[in-house]
Amino acid sequence: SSSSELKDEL
Amino acid sequence: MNVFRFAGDMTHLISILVLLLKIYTTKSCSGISLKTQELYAVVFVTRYLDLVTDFISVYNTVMKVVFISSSLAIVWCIRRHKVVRRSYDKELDTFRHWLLVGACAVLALVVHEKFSFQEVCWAFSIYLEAVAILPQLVLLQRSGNVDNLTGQYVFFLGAYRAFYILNWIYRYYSEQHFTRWISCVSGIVQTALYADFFYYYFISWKNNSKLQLPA
Repeated sequence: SSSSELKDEL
Repeated sequence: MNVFRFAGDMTHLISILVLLLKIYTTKSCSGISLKTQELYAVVFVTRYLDLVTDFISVYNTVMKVVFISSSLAIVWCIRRHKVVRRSYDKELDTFRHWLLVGACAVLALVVHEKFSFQEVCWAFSIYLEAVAILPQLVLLQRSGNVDNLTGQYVFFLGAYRAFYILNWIYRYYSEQHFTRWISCVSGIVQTALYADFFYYYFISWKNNSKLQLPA
């Protein structure tokens, strides 16, 4: 996973 | 969204509701660490900067807004509410929490995935969340007796972290999703900090007695 991937966890 | 992730978010939400319930019904914040609450407010504000840059889902947005606003409201209550603030255990809540903020800021500047404002803030918030419970645990240990709602508040916070770890394991096997290692390591540290508390919480639950932490 790249760091530009959306952070879907809270 | 899997069942572990949802259970984690819900126990997190329940912990905040339990804390608000305690403050609202007893008009008291005794046993609650303002330092920990201030750290959580910093954690949420720095982590959810993406509220204005990315849209993930309505659920995600609502939860972020709830976490930011409830943490700020709790800090406001303990500091400013004319009745609640009188019960604040100021002399027991002496943890030097700004040292944690400084240490996590330095760590985030050194260890991050990408050197951008948002990514460094995100890493900082992850590190700070891992240790934010420390002033609260120290306060509980100093005061010895823990009232039911405060005990439940810390219990649900710990449960939230434990569910998140199960969620990462589940995602790894079901979606081949790799959780960022910064989250993983910090999350494991954070959950481990509750181990001692959980131990005494279960003993008191088993014996049906009041939660007491050893000095």
